[in-house]
Amino acid sequence: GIEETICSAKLRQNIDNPARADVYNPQAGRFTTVNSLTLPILSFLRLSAAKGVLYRNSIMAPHWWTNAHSVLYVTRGEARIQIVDHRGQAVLDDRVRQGQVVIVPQNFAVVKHAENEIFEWVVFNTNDNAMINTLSGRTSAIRGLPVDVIANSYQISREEARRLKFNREETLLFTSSGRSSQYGRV
Amino acid sequence: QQQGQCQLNRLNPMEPTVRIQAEAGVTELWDKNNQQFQCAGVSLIRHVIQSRGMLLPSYLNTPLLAYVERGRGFFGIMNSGCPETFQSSQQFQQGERGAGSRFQDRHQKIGQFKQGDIIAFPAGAAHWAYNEGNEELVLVCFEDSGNSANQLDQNSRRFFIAGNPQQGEQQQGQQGGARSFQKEQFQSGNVFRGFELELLAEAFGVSTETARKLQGQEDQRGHIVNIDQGLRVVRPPFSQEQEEREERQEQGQYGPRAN
Repeated sequence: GIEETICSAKLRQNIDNPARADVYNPQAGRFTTVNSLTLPILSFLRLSAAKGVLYRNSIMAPHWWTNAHSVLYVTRGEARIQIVDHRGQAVLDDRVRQGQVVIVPQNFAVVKHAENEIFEWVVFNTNDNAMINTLSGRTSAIRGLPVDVIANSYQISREEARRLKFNREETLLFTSSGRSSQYGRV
Repeated sequence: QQQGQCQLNRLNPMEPTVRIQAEAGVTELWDKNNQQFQCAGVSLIRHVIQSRGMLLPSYLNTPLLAYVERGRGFFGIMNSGCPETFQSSQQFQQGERGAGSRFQDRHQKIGQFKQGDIIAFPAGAAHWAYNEGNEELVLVCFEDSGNSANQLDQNSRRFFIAGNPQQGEQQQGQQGGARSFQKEQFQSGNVFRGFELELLAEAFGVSTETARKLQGQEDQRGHIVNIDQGLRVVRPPFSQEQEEREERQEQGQYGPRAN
């Protein structure tokens, strides 16, 4: 086998191709990542990237990047984005549209909501294997908690805790009923 | 003194300077503004958790090492995407459905800790801890904000994902006190607070009432809460005696275990 060295390193990978999606929800959209596992040269750069597409009336789960800052560049459409810091303050609550850039610091919680049109963006991450932790959905931190911890953390019944835990089966991209867009504050 | 240069020609022992009181425990902070901490790029906090007290789930932008100075209990770390491998069996429940609802749950792995243990918490991984013993649980936590895993500035920031930490009562120590930034960690809301209620309800597929509970505005308990009835989770036997008893039972069935 030929050892991959810098000279013969693969330098390019397309992330627009839907067939390369890592997360796909036919009703809500897709999310494609490129990191040092799929493009080894990135381990030298210690950077990674991702492409997201959210269909109209869809939500990207509230999440945080556990090990990287994330620079988001909108390539199409518009969405409402909220970013929350460690004090629970919304440091950004805005409609972001094509051509704009938003910086999401490491660990800051983010939610994106494509209300009236499709929303497409690219992210650049300051870690070659940037990881997302979600707050809702099947692979979320909340899902990982015991029911009792949830019930006691939020002072709710066990039944309510189960609903919080299990009501969303999707992992990252959700369809929305559009209820929340009526209350948008922006 | 040159800009940014450390002054290490005189060192001195330090006491915690701030105490943040909560319903079932207190957190003491060493003043991170102190030159010695600044130069080392670290901060130190000590959680003293009452029996049946739980430190609410949160995550940090720095890796954390916790030393169990006293007591025992169990903890959970939510690693993104890891499966819920601690699970009560489904069939078992079916059989017993008639006998009232049996405890059923599935969640990520739970670890046990006891005095003398060191526990490692990666940066960005949400975690919680519970005092299962009858005595106070004392956790001395070392936060390495100079670590390469922290991509923010030199301040470690704790993001609570539950409760209303700002309800903690703060008491000042003798020496001045930690910089407001440090105290802020335990005196602000949880991350759900900043999201719009409707969007939150959508994201979880629950009612706005439940979403409001997520935000914890009315929660008066602070960051360490009391769980009267004790915490029920799916978990293997934790105590050593229990484990030895089970092992003996096994031997009884199969004879002494060959070396």
